[in-house]
Amino acid sequence: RARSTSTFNYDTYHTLEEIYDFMDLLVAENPQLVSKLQIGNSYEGRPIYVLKFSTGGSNRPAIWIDTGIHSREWITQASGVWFAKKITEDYGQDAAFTAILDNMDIFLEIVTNPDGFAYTHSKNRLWRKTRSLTSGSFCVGVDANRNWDAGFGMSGASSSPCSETYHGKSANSEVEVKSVVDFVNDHGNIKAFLSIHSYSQLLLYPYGYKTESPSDKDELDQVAKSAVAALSSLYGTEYKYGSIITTIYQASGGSIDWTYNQGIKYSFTFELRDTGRYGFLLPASQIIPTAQETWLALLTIMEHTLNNPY
Amino acid sequence: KEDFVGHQVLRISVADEAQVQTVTELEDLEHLQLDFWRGPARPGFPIDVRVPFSSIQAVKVFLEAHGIRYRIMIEDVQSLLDEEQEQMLASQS
Repeated sequence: RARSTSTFNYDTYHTLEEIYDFMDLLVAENPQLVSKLQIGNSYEGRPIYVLKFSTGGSNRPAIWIDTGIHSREWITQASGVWFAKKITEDYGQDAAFTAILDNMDIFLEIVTNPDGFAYTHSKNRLWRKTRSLTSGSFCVGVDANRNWDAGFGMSGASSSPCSETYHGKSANSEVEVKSVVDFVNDHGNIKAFLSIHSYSQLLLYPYGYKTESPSDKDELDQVAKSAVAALSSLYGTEYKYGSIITTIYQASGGSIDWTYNQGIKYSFTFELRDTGRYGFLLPASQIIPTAQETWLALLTIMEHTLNNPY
Repeated sequence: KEDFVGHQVLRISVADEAQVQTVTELEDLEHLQLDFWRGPARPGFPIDVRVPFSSIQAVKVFLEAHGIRYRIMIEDVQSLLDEEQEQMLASQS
């Protein structure tokens, strides 16, 4: 196992244990900047960790980034690991990013669905959902991104426990979702919520469960446009952007619809690479370039959040 | 560990709403055990679906019978998974 985050191999995929070890290394190397919070336990009892990046203050305005809510989207957890290291490298070095972290905290949840992620390594690489059992069904798991209390159970999710988009028995039934909901509610000062998925190269904002435009549509569209331009500037990777329902399809019970309805204006979902060659099986050689280009988009959104307090 | 030998991922190009609807109906045929990597959305928005070996012939015949274009995005899912595993083991060593 890596003895430091400098020898950690960022251009390969890692197991849950290796990612959790990485988190501990990063905290140990940067005790003034990074701490590890446990926000709950998964259905199968695994700890759910969030890395907090803070330069002081108390309950500062914050930015939330999560990866891996759909466990088979391995490029997202791998990108999350790279983001974590990038934050510690750029603070104090990059002026724009230093300004962000001098005024805001960043919370990064790298493995949002630990049970599903462990299952992709042990039994089924293409597992997407949680691993919760549904009474009365032999099918397992809930789509954690259909389980939030925003249009829950409406069209755009399935009521069949065997479906990949099964919404679960009730909103927040999945402890992996409830843990984040409780954290966001307890913190109360999160200003941007960025949830990272793959694949199809999209940057999306609310809503997914209804056609009504968010009241901040123009601003969100502008921010998305700038973020996509920044992302594409590195390797020319092309993204589309827009609201979930107008850009792809109706999806109910999604995380950013709930966070936007809580008043977190800058709520976005990323769909990272690929365009249609590898799908969820993106080669490890594309981890770093994907993370690098995505970081430019994240920076754009974080800067906008910093410069437009609300 | 789940084995995906012979599974293919098809990229389906739907030309109109009727074709979107037709592919959506496929989604409900549970015996085909289709796994939509990118679900049916709208014309011009590609649909990616993993098809188990046992269902490939039926799905291709169905698409061709309905004049719905597709291409094979991944010839054999298991071979990509094997490559991924080898890469991880190589990097660990």
